[in-house]
Amino acid sequence: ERLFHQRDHSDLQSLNQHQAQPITDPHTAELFLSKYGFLKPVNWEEFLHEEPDEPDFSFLEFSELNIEEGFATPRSRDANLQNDQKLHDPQFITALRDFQRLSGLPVTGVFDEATKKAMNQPRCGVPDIEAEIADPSPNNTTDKNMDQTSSEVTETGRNPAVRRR
Amino acid sequence: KRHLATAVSKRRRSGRDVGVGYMAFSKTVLRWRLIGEGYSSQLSVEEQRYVFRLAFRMWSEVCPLEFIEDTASPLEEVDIRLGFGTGRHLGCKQRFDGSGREFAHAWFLGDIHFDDDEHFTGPNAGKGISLLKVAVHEIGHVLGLPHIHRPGSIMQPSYLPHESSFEVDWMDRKAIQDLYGGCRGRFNTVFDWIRRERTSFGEVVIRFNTYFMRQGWYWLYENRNNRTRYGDPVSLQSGWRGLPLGGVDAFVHVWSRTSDHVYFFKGSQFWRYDSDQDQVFRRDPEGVTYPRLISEGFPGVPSPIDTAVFDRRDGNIYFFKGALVYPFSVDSRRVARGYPRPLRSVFPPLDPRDHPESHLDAAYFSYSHNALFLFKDTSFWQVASVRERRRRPHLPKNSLLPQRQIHEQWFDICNVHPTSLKL
Repeated sequence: ERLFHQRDHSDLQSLNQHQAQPITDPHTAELFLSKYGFLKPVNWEEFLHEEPDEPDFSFLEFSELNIEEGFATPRSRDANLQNDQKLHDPQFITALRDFQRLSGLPVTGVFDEATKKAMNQPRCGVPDIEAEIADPSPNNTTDKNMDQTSSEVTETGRNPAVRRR
Repeated sequence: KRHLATAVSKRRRSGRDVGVGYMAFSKTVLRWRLIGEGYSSQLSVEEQRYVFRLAFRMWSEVCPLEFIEDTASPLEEVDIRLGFGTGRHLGCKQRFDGSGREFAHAWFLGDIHFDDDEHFTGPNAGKGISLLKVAVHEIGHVLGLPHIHRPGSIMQPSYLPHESSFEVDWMDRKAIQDLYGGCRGRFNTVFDWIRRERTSFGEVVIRFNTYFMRQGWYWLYENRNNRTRYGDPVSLQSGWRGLPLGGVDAFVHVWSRTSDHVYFFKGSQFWRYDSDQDQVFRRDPEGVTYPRLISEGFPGVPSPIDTAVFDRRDGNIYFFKGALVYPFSVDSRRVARGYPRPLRSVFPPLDPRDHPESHLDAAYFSYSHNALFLFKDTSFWQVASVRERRRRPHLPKNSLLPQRQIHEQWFDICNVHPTSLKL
């Protein structure tokens, strides 16, 4: 049972003390920008129910995760060097500016405190910028006699908000 | 992927220009389920299901979609599956990151995953991450909305804890309606209910609210906000005690120097409503018991009626049935001489082809618009007012201006699925 002292469980302690790795440096910022599509549009629909490409150790859950994500290992010298180079990488700067613009922050392209704080906000995991969904034209994936599943969908067009300039 | 590809069919919505959003269900009733293996360990199962029922209802209140919680059908018949998990979860390739940052994700075909490492709380808990707010956001994705980087949008990617109560705002409503269209439908009656209230200083003030009734439920319409009250529709018996459960045919407010009576009509009977006690009279101050037969209270008027409206200018109640109009004089207690007459002659069209002809749904005098409207199906006609005729003297008396769609003047009057009516 999770530890709590208030009758309404409002002070529920989380069992696992597993915290998401905060965004602290350009490297983790780059992972963030990549995950949410600011470096390259994400084909989000591809991510559902893909078979995991490595053995499923979910029952191990926390200790394995820490190791795998590699944040806990001491930072090597060249990682620092890489961070500095990232700060001047045009692609990184452009992605940062896009993020700052969408987040209503001053568009500086600089990985400043306000940007860091915005990146660490609780948020939805769906990317902000998705790749255009491939257009399975009716004649090669669906034919008229196909039984419609209960989830018929129609596309009404591309979302201009996610179009990259 | 194969399943995904076979499940997806694409049809470009005809006549719709491209708007916000990219994919939409072409089904209007969607089934959802909180997956048994994916219950949260932080809230009781009932709390979780209640929050999700409310979240789906909030979308249903602003677009033509209806949602049913389906805990029995085979899983492939369930359109939207929700579940909680931590780290690697529910066969999903996207691993959750633990407490902080990513709290949930969703896909347009219907899967929503919540990170159970987050501190999710019930509505109005005032702390933690509101599961209701996150659920409404993720359902927005399932329905086809992307992230919308607009302050106040429920589809903003980041969670803003300081917003205590939140609703689907105007722009988000337009976004989802751009995918699914606006809410259309017929109404049994539409009326402005006027009542006296006493201010804290003891002054008597007269207030009114606009109501739309459809079968056994109703909406309060907030004219100044161009939308229905948050949380409507509600069931008729919860707000109008004593009225027939299945709804009414007409509402009439006889408001003159000598009389201030509110009546509801249904079938062959009518009730008088006690606006002070907010319920129907069983026996009114004059000793009359209700319900009464329409033929007794309004001799010469047939029943059931289609609708009725009181005209303060001539003191008549205009009863409508079929293609005929029966003006009933409240003072002389009888149908006016020379009536009934055809609707078309009493309310002549400006354009001969643009007229409701018969079987009106509602006749509604709006104090907000200071105009009389005739409703039929999803259209309405405004009766040319005196002011209008002063501007355009050639207009015949009570002529009907060109018809318009109800949902283009009164917005977002949407059904919810009966199973979520009681939320």
